[in-house]
Amino acid sequence: ALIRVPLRKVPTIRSQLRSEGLLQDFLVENRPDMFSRRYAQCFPAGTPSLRLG
Amino acid sequence: RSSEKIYNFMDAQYYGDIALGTPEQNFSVVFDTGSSDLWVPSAYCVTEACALPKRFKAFKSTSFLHDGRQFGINYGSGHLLGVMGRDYLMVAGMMVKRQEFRESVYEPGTAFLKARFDGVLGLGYPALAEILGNPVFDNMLAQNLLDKPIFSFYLSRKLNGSPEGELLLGGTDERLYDLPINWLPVTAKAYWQIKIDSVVVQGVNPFCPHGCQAIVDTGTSLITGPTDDILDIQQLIGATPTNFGEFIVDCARLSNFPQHQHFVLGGKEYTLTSDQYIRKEMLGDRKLCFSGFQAVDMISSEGPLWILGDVFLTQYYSIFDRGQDRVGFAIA
Repeated sequence: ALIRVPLRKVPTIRSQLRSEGLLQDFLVENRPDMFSRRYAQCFPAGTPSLRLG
Repeated sequence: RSSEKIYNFMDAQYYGDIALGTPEQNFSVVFDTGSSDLWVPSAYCVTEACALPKRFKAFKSTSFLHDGRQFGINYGSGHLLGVMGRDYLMVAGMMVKRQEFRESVYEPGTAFLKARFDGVLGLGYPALAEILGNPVFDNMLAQNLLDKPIFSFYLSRKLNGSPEGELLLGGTDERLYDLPINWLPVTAKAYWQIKIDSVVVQGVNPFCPHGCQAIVDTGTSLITGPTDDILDIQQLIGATPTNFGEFIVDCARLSNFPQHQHFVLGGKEYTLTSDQYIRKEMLGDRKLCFSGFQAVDMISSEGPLWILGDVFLTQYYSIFDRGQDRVGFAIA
């Protein structure tokens, strides 16, 4: 009744994307809100929206 | 919430094996205390993201029961679609009958092509499940497959350690931790949510002075907290932001990091040394050192949530008790 499930530790998706230079593309695709905030800091209120997509 | 959950799997690093169907079809899944559903890619998935070798072939399982309901999860710029089914689930030789699970048939993006895992097996409370039916652990309990309504995690920090990690269903292994166990009551039964008394950095206690809420999440690798607090912590440890929302420190300074971070849980201090809260990663021949703290704003009805992920759980053996709705920690 005690079940042992072995777990393997492997590099994260983030590490793999970083090593292949794909991390930024992934974040733009999956966290547009994060990048929107960054753009919002770069462009003051009143400038046209640069929301992704 | 779904968006955050999927995004968080990019930091998952511990996987184990399960099998679904008759004959068995094998999958690697993240055993995730931060969600409550079981999902694997479907053989019917046609998008590039599903170009994985392991996909569930319902038509090859004689025990598969088609459910017919659909589910969808919005995230980022895309939408994950799937259908629900029911089949036998094998976990380390134990068979769970009539397990509801989700087959994803449309996954946008290609991130999961990079994953070493095929799906996710959630170990949270039923309230967190997005599909009807029992989560896996609830089914194990309902079918009297376990002696105790407990599961526990041992996560080793070393790659290729022995073992690299272990999930024990039905109890704990005292060889993997030092007594005593400090038990904390679950404050909201969805995530494994507990109360943090306070967070102390560099001997000062500007964080959670009156306590705050945290979830214990094996599906993410970092410790996360409200943006304002985490930015203050990064500043205190001298970490510099990258373009990707991460914070980096100079690896050469590691030996000079005198700071200890303390989480006070149930009146007991849980210490992380700099070697423990800094993640090291090789990029080509360069070593990068990242702060183990990350800003993620998660709001619950009890206030902002912190997440205690692998950075914390590699140091402390964690025990999840559904019988008494409590989480236990002991030195791993």
